[in-house]
Amino acid sequence: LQVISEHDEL
Amino acid sequence: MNVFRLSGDVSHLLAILILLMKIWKTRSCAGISGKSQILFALVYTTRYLDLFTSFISPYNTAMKVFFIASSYATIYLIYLKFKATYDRNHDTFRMEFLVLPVLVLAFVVNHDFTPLEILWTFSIYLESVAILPQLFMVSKTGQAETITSHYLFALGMYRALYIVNWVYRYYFEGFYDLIAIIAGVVQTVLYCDFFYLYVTKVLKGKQLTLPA
Repeated sequence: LQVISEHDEL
Repeated sequence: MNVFRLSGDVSHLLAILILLMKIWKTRSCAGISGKSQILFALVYTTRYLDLFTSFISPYNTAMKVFFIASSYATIYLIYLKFKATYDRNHDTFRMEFLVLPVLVLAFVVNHDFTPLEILWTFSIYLESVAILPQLFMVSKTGQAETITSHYLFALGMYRALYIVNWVYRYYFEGFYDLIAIIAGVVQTVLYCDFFYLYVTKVLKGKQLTLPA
């Protein structure tokens, strides 16, 4: 799965 | 940030405030599943560890702190302060049946095999099933207090609104996170029969009763 750099959602 | 995600967060905040108010005002946690609250505390603790490593915005930080603090405060109220009113006999869902499979899945399906990312993934998967002990308890007791049904409605709407936020972000930002989306859909689907009962009964002023 693609790497999500930073989770900006709660 | 978009209006769907913001209203989702507000709905989540509202749910937590309704629950705290219910327990504090009635000085009772009757009908509330302590196990679900323990799972929620685990969800926020494992998801918001990035509180110390990445700063998104004051809003993001404030909400994370509130969700963590309020989840532990709720556990304190249920298991310590008002433990005499905790309905242990009806809160019997086996948490390990949720935590273990979710833990395995987090190691298998994730975006990045790093500690923080696996904990975040575990948290996302766990949140999608964390409400099951509570829904199980409502089905076991066959009814729920009206205030508790408002809590569940607000909590269910929070992730339903997040789904709209993900659709919005896909079309307008080209952003999507399959793990969060699939878990969010599962989470919202689990509320469907409750949503049906809430709309057809509670909104008509009736007591939320389930066919036992």
